[in-house]
Amino acid sequence: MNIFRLTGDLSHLAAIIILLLKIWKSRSCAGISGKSQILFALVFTTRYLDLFTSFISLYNTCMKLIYIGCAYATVYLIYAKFRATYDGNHDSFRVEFLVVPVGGLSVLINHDFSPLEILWTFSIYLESVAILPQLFMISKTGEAETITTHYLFCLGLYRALYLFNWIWRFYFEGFFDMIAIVAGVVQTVLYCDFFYLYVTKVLKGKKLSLPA
Amino acid sequence: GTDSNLKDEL
Repeated sequence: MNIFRLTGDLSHLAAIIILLLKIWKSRSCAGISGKSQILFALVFTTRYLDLFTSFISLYNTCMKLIYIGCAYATVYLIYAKFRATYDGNHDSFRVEFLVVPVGGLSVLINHDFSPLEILWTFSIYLESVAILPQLFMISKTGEAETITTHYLFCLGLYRALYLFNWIWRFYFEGFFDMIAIVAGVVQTVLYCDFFYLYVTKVLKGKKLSLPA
Repeated sequence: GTDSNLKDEL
């Protein structure tokens, strides 16, 4: 555990909680892509199956349970409790264009051809692109609520911090994982355009709106 | 370096 890893985890946790609280407090999931949230629930489910097979630490187990629990709670709020506020017409990204290629890639490029290992790889690849339906939705409506941009910033920052964590681990532990690194770079790059808008607009007190 | 899984990460 190094400082980048810990702050990355906390940034990820902050993102998840911000989104849950935003929906709960406003009693609305307007502007939130339910499809991205289903993909994140799928990511956590396929990655954390090792909860049943191995124990790493109390921290590890607790965080996994919190992430999974929050992911399913978010999906429940969007598709059940506050379904009337869900903006399905603008959430029109075709997720099969992500899930099918990612599934194929995880079968082809993995560390070990075993069910758990393929599912872990699938979760890493899927996480890298799971935010696309949300970014697509924002580009379609041309705007995002400020609280939604805080969520996206924390979510993007998390993987960027993990990149520094992996650099740290390579130098101090001689340890790297090419699958995670390549997927993590892709994931972080997808946020770059958003990071730019966040710094130039939201942090200066303006609402995030895209030119028509 | 070793190319192995980051199973201790989240």
